[in-house]
Amino acid sequence: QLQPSSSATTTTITTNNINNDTRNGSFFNQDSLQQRLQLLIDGSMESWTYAIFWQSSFEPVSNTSMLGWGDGYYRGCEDEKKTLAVPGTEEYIAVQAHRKNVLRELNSLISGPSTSGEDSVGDEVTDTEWFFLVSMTQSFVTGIGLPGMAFFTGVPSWVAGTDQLVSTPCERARHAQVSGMQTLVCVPVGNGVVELGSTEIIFQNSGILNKVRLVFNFDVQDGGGGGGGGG
Amino acid sequence: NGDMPLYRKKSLQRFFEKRKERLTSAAPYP
Repeated sequence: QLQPSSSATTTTITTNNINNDTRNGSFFNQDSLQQRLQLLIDGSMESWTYAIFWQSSFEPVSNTSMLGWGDGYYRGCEDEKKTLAVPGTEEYIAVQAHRKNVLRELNSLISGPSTSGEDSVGDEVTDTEWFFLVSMTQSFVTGIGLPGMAFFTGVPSWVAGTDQLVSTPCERARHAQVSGMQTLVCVPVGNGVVELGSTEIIFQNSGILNKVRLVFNFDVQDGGGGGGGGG
Repeated sequence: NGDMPLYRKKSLQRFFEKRKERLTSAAPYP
């Protein structure tokens, strides 16, 4: 069973920890968020696999500023068949069985049990899809991990290449790498962080950074949330 | 199900919709 973790918290994707999430809604309404995320990467010259908005919130019990799931858009990638396990092996079969079970449970939670007899999950669940899904359960203490650090400092982080991802002191970056991602970018915006991931190596450029800030209606000049402000 | 926040439920719904589109489409991604 895969047990991905962030630098701040360890989570296993189950329907329980999704049900237990009691955070407030997003700063932007979610339809707007989704449109912005799609606009960012569908119209991009670069092959971004997904975009996620990490929403900041304050946890009064622990007196901690956190980043948690706000919304995400999974676009997919050309190499969808890449998997951690070798196809046909026992490990691969077990991994796929686990992922499909989780997807069926999640699908029945939001849509109700399938009455058509049709398998709601279908084809294999790729590593990149799984990485994206698991992200919905994750959170980061401000200042910890790539998203947390970007939010805390107000400075975007851009990590491209396997070696860079592996050597970054962030469990999410390492999990991204083993899931097939080669580029991870975190851009602080007013009330959170926009994260972009790609299975291709995309070198740093100001175009996408400015586009994030424009799409999220943020100052195009340098600067950022700095721990919770701005926007 | 009643405890699942709406924003997360919507994220999952969109994920499943897009996944279905990808699986049924000849093109693997936009």
